[in-house]
Amino acid sequence: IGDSSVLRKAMGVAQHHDAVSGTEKQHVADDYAKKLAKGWDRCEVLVSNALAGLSGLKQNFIFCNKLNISVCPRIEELGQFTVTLYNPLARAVNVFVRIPVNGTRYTLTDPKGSSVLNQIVPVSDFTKAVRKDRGYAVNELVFQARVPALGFSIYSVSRKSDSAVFRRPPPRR
Amino acid sequence: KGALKIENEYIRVLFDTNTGLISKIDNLHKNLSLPVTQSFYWYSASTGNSESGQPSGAYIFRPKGEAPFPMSKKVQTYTVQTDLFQEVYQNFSSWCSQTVRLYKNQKFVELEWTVGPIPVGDNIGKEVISRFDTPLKTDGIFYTDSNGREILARRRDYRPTWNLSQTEPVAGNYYPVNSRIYMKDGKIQLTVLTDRSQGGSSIKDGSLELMVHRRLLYDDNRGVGEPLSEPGYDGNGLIVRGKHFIFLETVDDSAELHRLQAQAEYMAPWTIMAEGAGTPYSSH
Repeated sequence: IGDSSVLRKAMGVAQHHDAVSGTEKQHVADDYAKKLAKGWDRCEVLVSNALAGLSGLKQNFIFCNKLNISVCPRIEELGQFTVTLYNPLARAVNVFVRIPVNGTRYTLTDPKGSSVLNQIVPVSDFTKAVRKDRGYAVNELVFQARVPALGFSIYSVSRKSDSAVFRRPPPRR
Repeated sequence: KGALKIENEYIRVLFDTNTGLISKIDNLHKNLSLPVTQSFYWYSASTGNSESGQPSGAYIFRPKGEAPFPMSKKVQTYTVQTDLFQEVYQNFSSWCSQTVRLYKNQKFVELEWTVGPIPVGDNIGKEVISRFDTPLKTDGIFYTDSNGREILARRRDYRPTWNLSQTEPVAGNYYPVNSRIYMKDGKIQLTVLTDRSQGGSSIKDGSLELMVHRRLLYDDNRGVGEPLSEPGYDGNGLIVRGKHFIFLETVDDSAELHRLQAQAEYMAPWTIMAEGAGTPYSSH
């Protein structure tokens, strides 16, 4: 059962001026983080239910909370997956999406079934250093998506055979 | 062989051949050009001095001197250029790096910085800033926002409601930056959008700076009772990664760009994955 009240309460607790300004003791900061993480866990279920209800498709949605460091172990190896983009703004937006993957060639289709230009690039050395590379994705899939106002788009991704090996462009010092 | 550069339909960013730092930004549509040097610096945190025993801490920002230390005078770079985006990777030190990114058709430059863990083995607390230096004549005026609503003009060493005797030339000019900071002359405006609240200032004319990370060794005696030194997941110190979005525009046209982009950033789309082929879908 999805439930937003856990996150709502955690957000309520984090309204304290110490949480806003970062002047709390470390163990209190840790506690705020724990409460917020637990709140988001329950919201993931809520969002999954909402997406399934709105689209009429029942799927096991995967939430990747570390995309900023190119970490999402549950999709990196998949041959086929979908990317759902929900736009909370009241106007349509174009966004660039970066997904960690291990393949080197993918086909991508937009909600109308049309092919979408995409790029595979290696994860940067900086990102590898941050995540102390523990077997995480080696590449990123980058594409531009359009998402309608207050709505969502689903893009489909399929891995092609890795016949062509990606070569990093020669560094320019 | 010539200066490293990245460009799209709207923006061109040039890099200094010797230092590897950003050296110039051009707005190709408006024919605007501004020499901009962007780099990272750190202030040495005060532990108190003869004028005041106040150390820098969780509540108080108080650098030891007015001049921050450059993270690096020269950075190693490499570039990745594709049909969708162009990037230049800059390595400032073992604990500071940045990706300068231009996506296709985007009207701003994206800087993705990664800072930390801040080393404190030398027993010096450090407060790290990203600074943009330009020749803009700003007469001590810069602008910061309050949650993107009211933009307030800030004047260096000045308060509108009392006669200020400035005792802290750096900290006394720092202001909260909830989502943006900018400076302008009569023609050009340089705007920096942030992805989180930070402290920021313009310590010299034509210069903007934002504090991106800090790690301190002493409590500031304001109640928290411990130094601000977050351990991170492995106990070695926190690593932070964030973004700054840079707009070079005319003064008249800047607001329309930075307000719309700030909305898009604040309410960025959620990305949710699912296994399997799925069915194409777009809601209305």
